[in-house]
Amino acid sequence: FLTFEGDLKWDHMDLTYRVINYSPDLDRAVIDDAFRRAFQVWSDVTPLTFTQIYSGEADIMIMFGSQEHGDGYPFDGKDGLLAHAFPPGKGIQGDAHFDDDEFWTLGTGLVVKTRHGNADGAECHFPFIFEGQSYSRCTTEGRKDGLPWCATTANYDRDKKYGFCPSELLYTNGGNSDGAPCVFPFIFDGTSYDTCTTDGRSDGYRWCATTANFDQDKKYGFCPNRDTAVIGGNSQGDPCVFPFTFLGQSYSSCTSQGRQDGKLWCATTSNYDTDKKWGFCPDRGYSIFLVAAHEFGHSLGLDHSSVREALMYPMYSYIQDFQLHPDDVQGIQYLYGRGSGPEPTAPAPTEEPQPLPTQEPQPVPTEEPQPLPTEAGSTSTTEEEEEETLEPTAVPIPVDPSRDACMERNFDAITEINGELYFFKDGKYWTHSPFWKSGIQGAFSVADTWPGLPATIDAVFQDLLTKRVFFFAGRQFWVFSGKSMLGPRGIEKLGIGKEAGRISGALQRGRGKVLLFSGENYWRLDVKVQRVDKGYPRAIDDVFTGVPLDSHNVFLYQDKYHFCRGNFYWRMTPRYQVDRVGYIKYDILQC
Amino acid sequence: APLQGKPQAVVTFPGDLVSTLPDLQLAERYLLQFGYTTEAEAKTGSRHVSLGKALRKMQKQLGLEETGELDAATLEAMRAPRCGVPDVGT
Repeated sequence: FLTFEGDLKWDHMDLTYRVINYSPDLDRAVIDDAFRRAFQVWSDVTPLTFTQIYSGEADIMIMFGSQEHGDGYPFDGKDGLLAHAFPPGKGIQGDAHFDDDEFWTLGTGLVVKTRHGNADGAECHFPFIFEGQSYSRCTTEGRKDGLPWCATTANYDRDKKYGFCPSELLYTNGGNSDGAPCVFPFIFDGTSYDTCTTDGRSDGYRWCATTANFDQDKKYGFCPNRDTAVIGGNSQGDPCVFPFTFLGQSYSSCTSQGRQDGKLWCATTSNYDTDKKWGFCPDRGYSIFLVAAHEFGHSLGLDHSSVREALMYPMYSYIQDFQLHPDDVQGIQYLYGRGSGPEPTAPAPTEEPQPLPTQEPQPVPTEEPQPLPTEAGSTSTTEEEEEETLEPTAVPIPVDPSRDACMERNFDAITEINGELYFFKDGKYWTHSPFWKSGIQGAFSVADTWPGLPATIDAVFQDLLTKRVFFFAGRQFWVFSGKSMLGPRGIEKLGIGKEAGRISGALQRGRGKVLLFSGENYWRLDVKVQRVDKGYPRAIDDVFTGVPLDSHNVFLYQDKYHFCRGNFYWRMTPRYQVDRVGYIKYDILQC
Repeated sequence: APLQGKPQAVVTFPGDLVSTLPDLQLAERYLLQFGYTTEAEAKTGSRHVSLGKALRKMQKQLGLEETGELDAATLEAMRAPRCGVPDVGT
C-alpha cells in the first residue's frame, strides 16, 4: 500500500460527509446507501466513524461532475477516468468527485436499470405503505435469473431472500405467463382492459391476466399477440437504459426486437449481432459502491496500491462479493490503527449487501384461481349458515321498466358483475353494459335474482376468481355462488370490528384480495379464507388521496377505482392518481 | 493529488476517444497524467529512453510485466477505466 507524502491523515476520527448532488443513473436512496456502505468498508477495520450531513461544510464533500468541474482536474467523458479524490485536509482536501458521464449502477457490469419491483419481477407500486411505513423507492436491489429487482429495507424477507410488495398494492406488470408484457389498454373478445386483474406465476415468470383472457386449462392469461409489447433490453432480458451510446452512436429506442429463450429483447440497428441473433446493451456500468470505496480510501490518506486485487489498485474491475484486501487493511490501519472490531484474521469480509436475490426465492405460491372452500361440503350449519339451494334463475325480467335509473339519486350500491355495471336501489337494480349499445336495462327485482336479501343493501362485489357475489347490508353479509346462497353472517366473522357500522364499497385486488371500505377506513379481505388481513383497518387517506373520505359507493370498473358521493364520481388509476371527476349519470350510466 | 500551486494543465482526451488515439500519443499522455514522467523529462531525454523508463515504472506499479515496451497488456491497461488520482508523486 502507499500513503501520501507526509502520511497525510485526519486529526479526528468522527468524520462527516455530505453529498452535494446526485447522478440521475440511480435513485438517491440507492446512491446514499452505496456511499454509506463504501464508508463502512473503512469504518469496519478502524476507529473511524462517518456521519452524513445535509448542509454546511463536511470533511468529505462528494459530488458528481463532468469534464471540467471546478478543481482543475477535468474528467474525460465516458470511460477513462471514473473519479478522483483528494487526501485529508481542509477545503477541497478529502473531497471525492465522480464523473457523471459514466453510467453508475450497483455494478453487475450490465447497464441495467432496476425496475422497481420484487425479486420475481413484480412491480412494486410506489409510494406504498408497508407495515405503516411509506416507501417511495427501493433501497436494496439485485438480480435473480438475470432479472433486476428491488426491495425496500422493510419488505426484504431475509429468510426467503427476496423482497416483496405488500399484496394489496401489488402492481403486477401486465403480461402473460412467458413474461411478454401486455400493452394496455388492449381489447380482448370485445372487452377493453387497461390493467390485469388476476396474476400469478408459471415457470418462474410472473404474469397477469384479465378475467376474460385467463385460460383455465392452460392456467395462464395471454395478451393478443399483436399487442405484445417489447421492453427495451437485450436477449437476456436485461432492459437497455435509454439513451445509451454504442460505438459513439446514441440510441433512445430499440429498432429490432424479438424473443430468445422466451425472453423479450430489443436491439438497435447497430447493436444487433446478426451472428448471435441478439442485441445487447453496452456492458459497461460502474459500481458506484466500489468506486466510492476506492475514492474514500484516498480521502482517508491512502494512495494507489500495486496489488492488483486490492481496492486501492487504480484500475476498475467489478468485484462480486467484495472483500477488503489485507493490503488495504494494513494501509488504513497504518494510518488510523485498528477499530474495536475483531482482529481481522482474514480481511474483515465487508461485502456488498448480501446477495439478495441470487438464491431462488421460494416460488411465490402460484395463485391459480382456487374455488373458495366449498361450504356445500360443510356439515356444521348453524341457523345463520343454513344454505338454500335456489332454483336457477332465468334471465331477469324488468319488473318496473318505467322506473328510470337516470332519475335515481345516490344508489345503494354500484358494482361490476361479469363485465356489466349493476346499480342497486330500494330492492331494484339496473344493469348497463359498456359494450352492448342496449343502454340501461331494468329495473329488475333484487328478490327475484337474489332471494333472501334485504331490500336495502350497502355494498356488493363479485370475486373475480370464483365469480361469487358478496352482498353487505348493515353488519351482515351474504355470499351467492351461482345458484346457492350462504348467509346471512355477521361481518365480525370476517374480522371487521364494531367500528364499522356498514360497508360502503369494495375494490377487488390481485391475488384474491378485496378492499372493503367503511367510513374513513378500509380493510383488506382475503376472499379465500374470508378473513381480513393483519394490520387493518387503515385510513383511506393514506393511500387513496384526493377522493372523498365519505364516499357513498366505492367500486372497481374497467380496472379503475371509482369513489362516488352525491351525483359525482372520482375515478382513480391503479397508480392512485385521480384521473377523472364527473357525473355518474352522464359518464357512467350514460343517461 | 494535493493542490500545490496552480494545478498543471492536465491534457485530457474524451475517454471514448482514447481508444482511437495513436498508441504512442496515448502512452505519453497516460504516463504524464498519472505521474510516471514529467514534462521536463519528456522534453530533455531522448523520447525512446525516457518513454522506456517511464513505461517500466508504470508496469512495475500496476503489476504488469516490466518490458519497458508499449506491449498489448500495457496498452490495454492504459485504455482501462480507472481512478483519476496519479499513481506516482504528489
